Amino acid sequence: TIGMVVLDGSGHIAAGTSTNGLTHKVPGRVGDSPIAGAGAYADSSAGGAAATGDGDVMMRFLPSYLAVELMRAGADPSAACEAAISRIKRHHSQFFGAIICANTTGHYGAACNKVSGFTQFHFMVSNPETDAPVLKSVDCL
Amino acid sequence: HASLPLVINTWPFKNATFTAWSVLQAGGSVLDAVERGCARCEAEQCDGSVGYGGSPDESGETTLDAMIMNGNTMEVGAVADLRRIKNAIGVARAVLERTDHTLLVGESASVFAENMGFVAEDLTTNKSVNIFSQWLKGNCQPNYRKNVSPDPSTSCGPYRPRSTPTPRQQQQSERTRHANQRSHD
Repeated sequence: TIGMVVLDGSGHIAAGTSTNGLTHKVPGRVGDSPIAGAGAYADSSAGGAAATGDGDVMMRFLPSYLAVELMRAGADPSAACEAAISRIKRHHSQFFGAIICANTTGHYGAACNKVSGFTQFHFMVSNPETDAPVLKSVDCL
Repeated sequence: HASLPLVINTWPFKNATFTAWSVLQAGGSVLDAVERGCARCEAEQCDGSVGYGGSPDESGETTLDAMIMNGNTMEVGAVADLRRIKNAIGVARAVLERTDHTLLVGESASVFAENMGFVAEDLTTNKSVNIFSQWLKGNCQPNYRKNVSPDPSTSCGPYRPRSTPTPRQQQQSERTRHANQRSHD
């Protein structure tokens, strides 16, 4: 799955996702990716976020919406991402998932839930400082 | 690291980031950047979890989900369980721009896509056929069914409802094994 958040120089935000879902899913199963607020969310007055992982679990908690609303309330993107992951972890300690967050000023962050074989989450960033795609990573909670 | 514009995406999909960034630099909109960036991943089948030929379902078919959201207008276009159309994010954009709806699903979403000029083609590849074959040979493991008979942890279907539910704790530990860095939303 890819989840993407884009901001232009004026602070306009868009977000998107694309996926072929989980392997061996029951036919007809749909994950979090096409659900606004779950797979991704964007509000140019607050920020954008995109989630990835086990959509069956993650879509129940609307993590992208939660992260954007936390940024609207003043949380920095890393803290917003961490809170969204922690909210799910409270109910599903072993869920597989991660989220990226960006606010209206171009600050960004990410968070993930640590499970066996998944202790770091990698994501890509491009902005005027990098002027090219740069690989970033975050240690999982 | 506060600077604009910004492209950020999940996983190390560098070409998708590059494409979205290039669209912005060329004067494209944020929606254009998201659509083209995600479409790049669909075409390249990023890590097998995006686009055609990946993540076959129980019947061996690849289906696609995609969504695009405009943070200025709060408009959303999305497709789910999309069949036979490779450019899922493009169809999502078409839902946003050419309907008053938010989410189209399944066979009807594919018909909508064809009507909007998207090409219908088989999403199966040799790789997805192989993944499906190995799954069948391995007694259909891993498996997302529960509370059915025969036991989905050891047997393929067809399945029928079973009266005795699996303990919740066991369900959660099985769940953790299923979704991973090679199989995710």
